[in-house]
Amino acid sequence: MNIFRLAGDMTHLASVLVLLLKIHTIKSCAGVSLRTQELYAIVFATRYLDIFTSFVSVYNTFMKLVFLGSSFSIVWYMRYHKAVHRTYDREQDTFRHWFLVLPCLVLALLIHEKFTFLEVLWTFSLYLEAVAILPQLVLLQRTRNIDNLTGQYIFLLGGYRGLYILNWIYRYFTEPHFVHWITWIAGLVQTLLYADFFYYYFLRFIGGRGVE
Amino acid sequence: RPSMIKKDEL
Repeated sequence: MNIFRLAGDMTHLASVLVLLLKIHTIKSCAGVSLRTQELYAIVFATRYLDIFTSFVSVYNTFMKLVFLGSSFSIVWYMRYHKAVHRTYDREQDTFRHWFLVLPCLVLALLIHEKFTFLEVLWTFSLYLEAVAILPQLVLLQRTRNIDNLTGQYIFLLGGYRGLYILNWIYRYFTEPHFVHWITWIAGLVQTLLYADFFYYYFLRFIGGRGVE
Repeated sequence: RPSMIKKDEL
């Protein structure tokens, strides 16, 4: 564990907590894409399949449970909670996210480190996470203005993988044989997809106004 | 092989 990875995990945790805070306290998911949340639930479900078979550390297992629990409960809130469900913008959240799942699965079957069930699904989760934010970014452009909490959520979610890239650079130079091209390229693509959001975020958010 | 290293990242 290094400071970059810890910062990345805390940023990721913060993004999830901000979203849960928004949905649970003000009972609203306005501006939040259910499709992105569903993709993230699939990402964690396919990435943490080894949660009971390979123990790394208490921290690792705890964080996996937090990410699994929060992503599925956010989907549940947005789909079934009567008050929250009413604030979901169904008409605008129309990105065909299932069109993202299949190509990622095919790519994982073609490009992976080992051809085993767990490894292919784990690789699939990396590819899917790289594009999972697309429905949310499309919704963001359609709804123009979003509230601060949603803006913070997207900012933290985009930032965590950027911190992971610093972690990979650090580990590459400090650990022999630490080479994971698939993880690195997927992580880079994922972070680059946030580039224009970050641009507007810094323009607007830091200026004290909402993200437009 | 590097991939034998446990997946210690989230």
